[in-house]
Amino acid sequence: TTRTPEFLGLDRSAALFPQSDNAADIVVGVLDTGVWPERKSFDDTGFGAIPAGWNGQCVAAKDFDPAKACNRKLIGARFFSKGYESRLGPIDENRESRSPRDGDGHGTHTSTTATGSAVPDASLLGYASGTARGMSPRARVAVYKVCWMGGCFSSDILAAINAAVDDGCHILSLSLGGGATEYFRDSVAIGAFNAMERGVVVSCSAGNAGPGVATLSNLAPWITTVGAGTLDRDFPAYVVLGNGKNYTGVSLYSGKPLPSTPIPFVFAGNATNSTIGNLCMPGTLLPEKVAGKIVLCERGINPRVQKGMVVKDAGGAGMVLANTAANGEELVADSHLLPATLVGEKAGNEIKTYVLSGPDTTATIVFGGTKIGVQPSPVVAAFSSRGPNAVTPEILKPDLIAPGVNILAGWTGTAGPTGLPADTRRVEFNIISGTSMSCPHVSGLAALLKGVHPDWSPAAIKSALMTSAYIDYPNGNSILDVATGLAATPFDIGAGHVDPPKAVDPGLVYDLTADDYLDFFCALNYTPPQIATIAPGRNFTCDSKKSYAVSKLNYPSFSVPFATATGSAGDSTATTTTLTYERTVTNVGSPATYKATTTAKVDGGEIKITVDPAVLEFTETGAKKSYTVKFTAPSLPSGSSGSGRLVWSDGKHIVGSPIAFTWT
Amino acid sequence: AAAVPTSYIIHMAKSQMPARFAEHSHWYDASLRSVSDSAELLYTYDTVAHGFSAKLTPAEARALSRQHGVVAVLPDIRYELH
Repeated sequence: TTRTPEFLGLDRSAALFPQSDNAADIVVGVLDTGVWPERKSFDDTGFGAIPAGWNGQCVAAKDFDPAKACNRKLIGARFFSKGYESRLGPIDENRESRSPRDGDGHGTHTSTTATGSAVPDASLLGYASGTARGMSPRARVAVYKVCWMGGCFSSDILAAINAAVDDGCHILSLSLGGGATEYFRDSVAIGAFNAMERGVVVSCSAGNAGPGVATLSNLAPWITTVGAGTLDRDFPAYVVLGNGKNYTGVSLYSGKPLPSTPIPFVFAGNATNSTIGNLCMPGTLLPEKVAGKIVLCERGINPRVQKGMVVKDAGGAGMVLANTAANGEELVADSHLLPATLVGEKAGNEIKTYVLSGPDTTATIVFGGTKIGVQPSPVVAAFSSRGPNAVTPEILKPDLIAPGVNILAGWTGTAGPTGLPADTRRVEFNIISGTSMSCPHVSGLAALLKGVHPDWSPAAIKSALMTSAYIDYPNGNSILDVATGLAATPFDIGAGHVDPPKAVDPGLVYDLTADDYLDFFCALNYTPPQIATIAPGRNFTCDSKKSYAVSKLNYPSFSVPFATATGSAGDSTATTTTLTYERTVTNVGSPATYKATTTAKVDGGEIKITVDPAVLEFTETGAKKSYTVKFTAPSLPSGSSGSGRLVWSDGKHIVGSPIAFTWT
Repeated sequence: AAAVPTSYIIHMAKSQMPARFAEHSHWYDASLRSVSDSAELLYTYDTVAHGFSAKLTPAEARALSRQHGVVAVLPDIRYELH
């Protein structure tokens, strides 16, 4: 977060987000691995009294003294381990703290990303230096430790959400997830629904299972589901081969450099007795073949930093780690314990060709420090999970993307930056990647919006973040997906990349209440017990006389799944299908007249989009207007897809909704 | 495997609490005790869910799912950090 506030335009929009007492009244609850409270990011200088409505606790434990740990910034710290311990046995307190204390680092990273106080001169071993600050530095934070060495269990997560809502959190940030499952079986979805019903915004990570299709977690429409993109910052490390060719990779290595003249360079697959020696798995490298040399390893199976450790333990002098097709050109930097760099698939293939060209190949690695202004940015991270929504195809997920690659934020005091047991380095900040990192960016931004618009519902805040998101670079080209090198689709980025200065004044919002979601459950044909599981406070039954449809849920984006028509011979016919969606927008700006424009692009067919009415006139703030959208498309082969966009604009505001088309 | 206890989340229909119980937690406990004398209650949920979690054998979980007021008995699922 030494770069993301600038990247998100927060430095240019101080007037839009006054750091007032409003912001200080907002509490962000972070469900994660706990907190390292001694970090400067939790400094409470300048904070007033804890908000009157706060009911939370800072629990005492052997290594957690509330008097020292909590303050006017970190106002809550609790842990939930009963489910974990019932499944895996008592916590081994020699290995992890039975307390809110974070022995992992992940929770300290996410909580400081969302709300960390400004810390000047922050860096990781000199990399990414600057002032680190959370997205909402004036918000308060409460941490709920639910994740332990063996994982995070739903009974603990549900207990923590329950506590966080009771405590008085306004925003919940969950950088965790499970598989795609029906909402009434998903404890995060159940907890989030009832939190939402009480006005709490719930932001969750989309998952790191990309770039495969339908790999998302946290699919419920009342959750804000966040994918990950890059910043305009990089950490170049150049591979210089003995043949004179150079390749650019990334690294956060900060120790003694390699000689500037190339040294022997070998392929791990030729320095092993294992059939998977190319992956540099533990115990697979032959020391006599790698000692004093740079080793080319390939990505996959075991963690990147562990591969470096394997090379180091075998006596290697350095490592070039090459992406394969699974990761393409995505470059994620690591603070390896030996000189090492990660290169993309194309460079990796060329380097591999060179290292296999003879017995006397050589190389060196030159570390380039921190580079700012990298373009294009953002690009969608290959690891970021992708749609379509495997539970409800009519709801587009992810909702949006935010920075999640090479993010600097606070870290634990008990683990090194690689997290490896052998890493004895201790750092105040660490640089890591994942949708876990993008989620708290959005949580912090939601806190900012809540501070400016305390009366907005969770759905309105989510809508503002989504409809103001951007999908193009300033030059007009579409945001790219690093996994393909092509323009990202709505299944990759949802509504686009978050743009907080625009989100604060979105013009129109697509609002939703808990009642709207009850209709949504009826549209999904949920049974009364299933509805009661999600919405236990309601004695609700679907009305058999009422027409329910998922397409009526007032969502800020559109996912339009067409069924492929088949003829008697099983081939596609030339029939067309029309699907109608209903939406209602609420004017949260001044009186204005909005006009609709649409675009659509589908290979192999033409889609007709009709918006009725195409002009909406608002004479007062708070007024609501409804419209319908008809999508008429030919039958295309199953697996076909396309994208489009519906934009309402009054000339000042751009209220954009992505449209994703699929044929199944 | 049928006898090995594991944790479950039991969702209850709060409105169906029999009149003889003064508090929901007493009802939850009685429901649990009706299928097991020894089952360990982990949490009660009152705000974002209505019910409780407990360590049960699969057979006890099935028996509990047939109790009055129980709307769902869900296995405790492991989630992962992203």
